[in-house]
Amino acid sequence: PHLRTFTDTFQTCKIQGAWPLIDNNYLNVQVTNTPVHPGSTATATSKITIIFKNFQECVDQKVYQAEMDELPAAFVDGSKNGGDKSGANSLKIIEKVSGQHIEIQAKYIGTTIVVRQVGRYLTFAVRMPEEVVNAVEDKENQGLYLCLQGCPQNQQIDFRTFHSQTPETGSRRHGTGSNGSSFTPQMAGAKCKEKLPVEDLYFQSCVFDLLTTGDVNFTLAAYYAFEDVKVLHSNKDKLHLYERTTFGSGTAAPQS
Amino acid sequence: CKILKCNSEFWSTTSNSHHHTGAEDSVEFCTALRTYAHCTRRTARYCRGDLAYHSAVHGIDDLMSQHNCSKDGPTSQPRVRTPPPWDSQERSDSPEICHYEKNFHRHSATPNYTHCGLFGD
Repeated sequence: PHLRTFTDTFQTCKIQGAWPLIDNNYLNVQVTNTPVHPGSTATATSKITIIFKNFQECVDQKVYQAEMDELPAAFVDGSKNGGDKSGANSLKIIEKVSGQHIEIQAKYIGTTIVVRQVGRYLTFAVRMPEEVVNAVEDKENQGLYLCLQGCPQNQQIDFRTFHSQTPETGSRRHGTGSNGSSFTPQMAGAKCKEKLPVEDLYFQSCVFDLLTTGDVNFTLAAYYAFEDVKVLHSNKDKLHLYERTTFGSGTAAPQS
Repeated sequence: CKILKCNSEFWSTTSNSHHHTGAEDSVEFCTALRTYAHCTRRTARYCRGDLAYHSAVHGIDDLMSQHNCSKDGPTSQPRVRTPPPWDSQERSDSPEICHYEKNFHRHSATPNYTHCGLFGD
């Protein structure tokens, strides 16, 4: 999947299996990514688990879980708010589009989370105060979590390697199915431009996804990811990103 | 930091009771202490380093120990208060601590927000 971190770095990662996105005193978010085709290194998010930790007289511990083809508008206990405490309504789930789009408002920590199902896979976006992001008991021993530290170097995918190949070798390299070779870079670019007219990293991600999977739903995933950034990001001058985060060995990634 | 509010609520509650001699009074006193402790915890975020706050926290521990009060147990019912104007759209019983932005604004400048997103393949 493509990751935009709290510090506006942008990466494309393998991160197959379960990975933590956020882990602080108030909130824990974990995602599970599965190969888009059997044996493929390209993965997409198939499960998201969000744990809101018990907080004073505001909320009980609440767990939200979304999986492929199951995007509930309630916590796993069936409730839609923070429980029985006096401030319970400072945490609530709002269904935007049934089975496709939910928003979780956690007012007690100034946080908004958006989860969508686009095509078969899930997308995640969060707006969170810096104070909450940095609220960890033991900062020295804080474990890895992707929204803050980004993906480990060995999990990052180099766009340059991918783009330097022909579509056919590209699809073989990524192990995609027959759909993977149905788009040429030109066709993918044209398709993505319909939804993402600015050739930023969202556009590039869209092209990458079409070339690796041939699944046009990923065009919408990139489109909605950008729509979410527009709503959730506090700096409207930083919505579009053009420079990919530097790569593992320290070499700079190509600009758009 | 609103520790003085906690202090005054505690003294207001206990000054109305008797001299804490009987078992019933002791139960009431422990309940008031737990409520006081609860109130100090609510202020903890903004009272760090405040002498009155730290005194209160230590004082509560001492009093709980002296009166053999359990830390777990009933607390006093929250008092009905007139909601401030900014609470007019919210539940009247929703504590201020449950509104991050309103809390934050009273103690600092506008909070800085960050964003994180994950999508695609």
